[in-house]
Amino acid sequence: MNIFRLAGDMSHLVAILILLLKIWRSRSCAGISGKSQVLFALVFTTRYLDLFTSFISAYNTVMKVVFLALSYATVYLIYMRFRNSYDSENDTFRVEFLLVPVIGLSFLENYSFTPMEILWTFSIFLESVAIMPQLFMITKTGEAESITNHYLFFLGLYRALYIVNWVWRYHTEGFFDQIAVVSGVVQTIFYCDFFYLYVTRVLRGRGKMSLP
Amino acid sequence: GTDPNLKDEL
Repeated sequence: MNIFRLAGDMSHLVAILILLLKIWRSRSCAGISGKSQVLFALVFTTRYLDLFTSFISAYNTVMKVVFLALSYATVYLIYMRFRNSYDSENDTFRVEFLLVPVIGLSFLENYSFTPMEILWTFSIFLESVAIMPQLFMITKTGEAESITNHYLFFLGLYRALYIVNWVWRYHTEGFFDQIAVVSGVVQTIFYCDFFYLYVTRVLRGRGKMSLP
Repeated sequence: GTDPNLKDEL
């Protein structure tokens, strides 16, 4: 474990908590893409199947349980608890356009052709595009509340910190996980446009920000 | 390098 990966995991946790608490306290999920949250729950489900088969560390196990629980709680709030505030007219991204290529690629490009490895690869590729429905929804509604922007900022920051972690691990222990690195770079690139707008607008107190 | 199959990252 290194400081970059720890900071990344904390940024990820903060992002998930920001969104969950926003929905819970405002008792509304307006402007939130339920599809993205379902995809994230699917990412954690397919990536953390080894939760019961391999023990890495207490931190690793605890964080997996926390991420699974919080992501399913978020999906529950959106589709069950506060479903009448769910904005289904604007959450119209065709997720099959993401799932089909990701499933195909995870069968083509993986470390070993075993169910666990293919599911892990699927989760890595899916995570890189899981935010698309949310970004699409923001372009459709024309703006995002500032709290949603903070969520996106920490979510994008988490994988950017993981990239630094991978550089660090490559130079200190020769660790190189090609699938995770390539996918993580693609994922972070999707946020670049948002990062620019976030820094130039949201941090200047503009509150609402609209993606082009 | 260390084995990427050792999934020690979240």
